[in-house]
Amino acid sequence: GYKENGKDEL
Amino acid sequence: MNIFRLAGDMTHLLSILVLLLKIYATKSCSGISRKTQELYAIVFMARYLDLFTDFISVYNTFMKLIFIASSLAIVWCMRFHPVVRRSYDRELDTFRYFFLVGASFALALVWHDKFTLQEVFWAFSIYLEAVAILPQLVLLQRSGNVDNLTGQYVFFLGAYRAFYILNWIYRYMTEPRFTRWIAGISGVVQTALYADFFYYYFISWKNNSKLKLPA
Repeated sequence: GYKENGKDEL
Repeated sequence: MNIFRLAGDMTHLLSILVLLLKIYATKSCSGISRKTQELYAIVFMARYLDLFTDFISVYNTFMKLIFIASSLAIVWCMRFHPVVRRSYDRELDTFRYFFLVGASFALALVWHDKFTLQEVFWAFSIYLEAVAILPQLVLLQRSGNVDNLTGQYVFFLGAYRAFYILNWIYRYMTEPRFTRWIAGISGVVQTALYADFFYYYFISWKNNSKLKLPA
């Protein structure tokens, strides 16, 4: 999945 | 998701499992800094504010829950478990970590991706994680010999962020316009703080000797 603010990591 | 990030997440999970094993198997938390555990609990709660608002993937949500639950459970054990709490090195674990929290939050107010509550707390969690290991490293230096599980715990905890640095390099090279300056620079600082530990850990592994950090 992807998040608009790029915070797709742990 | 790339191999470096998966390796990083698995190494991070492994460090937590090793710590849980140490506390459960030995019913002792000697050599473990409660302050570092408390800082990590703050890091995860500040970083995963989006846990209930943004769904990224089952994996992402599952791991966030694991990290938050395990860090809180370890802090609870070290504070309230009748047997474990007795082995806490209270007089050695004296790092004044309030300054680490204050400085990280102040920096997050200045340097963040966007000035929103979630982004400021995310930056705060990144800066705080970079220095969260300091109380634990100070405790290791003071407590002389380090038991194997504690040494492995710190080693995997340091190694996971090194894998993340490889992940950011990989993403920077493969994804257009990928930049992650806050996490990248903080990640390098965080991993650098483990440098001397990694050195002594390697020496103890090579000589098959007990891990010992110079005071």
